[in-house]
Amino acid sequence: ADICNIPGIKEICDIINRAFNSHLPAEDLDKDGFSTIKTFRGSSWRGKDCNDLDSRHHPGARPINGDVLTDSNCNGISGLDSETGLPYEDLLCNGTEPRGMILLGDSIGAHFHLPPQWFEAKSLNPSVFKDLLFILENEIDWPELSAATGHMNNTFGEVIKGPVDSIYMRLRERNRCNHRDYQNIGVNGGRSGSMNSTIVRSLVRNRMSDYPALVNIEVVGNDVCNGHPDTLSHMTKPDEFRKNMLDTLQYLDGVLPAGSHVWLTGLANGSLLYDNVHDRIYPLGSLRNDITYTDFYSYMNCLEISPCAGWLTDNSTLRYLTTKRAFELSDVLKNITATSEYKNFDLVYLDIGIDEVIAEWEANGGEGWQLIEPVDGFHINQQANALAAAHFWKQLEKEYPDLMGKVNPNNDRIKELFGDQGGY
Amino acid sequence: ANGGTNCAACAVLVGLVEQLAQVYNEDAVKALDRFCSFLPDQLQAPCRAGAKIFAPYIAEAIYNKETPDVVCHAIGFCKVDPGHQACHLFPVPKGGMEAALRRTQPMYQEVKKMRQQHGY
Repeated sequence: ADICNIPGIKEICDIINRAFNSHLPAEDLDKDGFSTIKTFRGSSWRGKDCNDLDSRHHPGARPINGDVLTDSNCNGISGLDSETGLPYEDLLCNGTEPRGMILLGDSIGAHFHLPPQWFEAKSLNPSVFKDLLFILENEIDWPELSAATGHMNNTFGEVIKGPVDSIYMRLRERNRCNHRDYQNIGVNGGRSGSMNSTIVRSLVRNRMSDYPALVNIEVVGNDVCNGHPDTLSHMTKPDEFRKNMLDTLQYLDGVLPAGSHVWLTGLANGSLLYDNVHDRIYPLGSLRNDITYTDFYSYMNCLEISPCAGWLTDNSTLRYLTTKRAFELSDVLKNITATSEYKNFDLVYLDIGIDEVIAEWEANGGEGWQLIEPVDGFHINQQANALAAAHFWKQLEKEYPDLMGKVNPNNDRIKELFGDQGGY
Repeated sequence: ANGGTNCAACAVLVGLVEQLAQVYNEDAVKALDRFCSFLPDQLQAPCRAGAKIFAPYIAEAIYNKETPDVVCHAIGFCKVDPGHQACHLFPVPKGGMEAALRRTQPMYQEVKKMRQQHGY
């Protein structure tokens, strides 16, 4: 018997399914892909809808009639300049090359984080569970603080610590007309196959009526990560990976506005996870110092629930072979970038660069384990997300400055006139 | 295998309850209630409903110095599938896992009967 077939429960199940399976907002009256609530794939994930009764009004839209009467693209800029008689959108945004930031990816992109306080008896108290429902409704991800689409100050300091920096925040700083134009379509467990079948299809962009976008496709581990004991035989093969990615890119060419940019991120070197934490104490063992990450990894492998049996293991040969396959898949991405052309976007490739981020952190006196998620031992933490954003930005600035668009000379005027532009 | 995520969730929860009991110097029934009281209002009732069923067994096993892994076998969330070894997150109990699982067989049978009676 399926509990979701019970009348009354069915409607609730439909809402949850829509959000969790299609990666679209559960509450979205005009069905434009943007929502007024934060969770269930709402404004934590995509810019907040400023008019949920009109699908033409959403973040990233080109302004309708100069947004004289309404703020159709929700960037907080609307109205008429009394001196010139021109719409502010025309005056302050025209010719500044606005663009949105869209992430298509996995749990690294969505920023998976389980609070370590939940696993430490001494830290347990009502305040660490205060945001439990919010956290569950956001699939235990923190897109609002992520490297790609982070957009707010960290007000969750009790359960997630560290600074916030993101590509979106920097794009917005560069051009305040980009306000609210972000989409985080990161999905826990996302890999090239699900990218092509569902994730990319949850992207919302109208080729004709929306601005171009900077799209980052990042599936940095799950094609080589699984929990099977014979993990190697369940990894994606290079030819299959190539086909998935080419199909994804072809789909994108059909939906992205002309002038967009797509940036592919290479797979991670997950060996660094074990290298940095294996002999450290796991949060649940903090009271008696009796559980290490190696114990935790072995336990997950024993139950066959490890997110990555190939990297989260004390078997160095297996870790090596997993990294080898990851590098082979990254080579596929480099090859696609070098050999493919698309009508509506240009394509670039960047390494994920976590190794460099850790090396830089260590050069400044830090230690590698301080950048790894304490509970799962598989993701990068808040501090590393912020550092990764800065690292990527530096790389883009150096190698592909066109992707970032112009600096809007009207930023100060926008701040003066429109303040925080409606916030988030 | 061996109970998968249900087993892991049980081991973490029982481990926390056992540690809370030590931190606050109280028995496991009170520690489990303390844990439920930390949760948001909407989740306290389901937490207490689960606690009502399993707390006596958890408390007895913890009182007998069984590890959280062994407790979770005893209350049926973890198992040993054919061809597998028993999994453990916490240090192996004195005398080994197999001996501990044999020791808690009566409790396992009792919980199994209780689960069947309640249709779990």
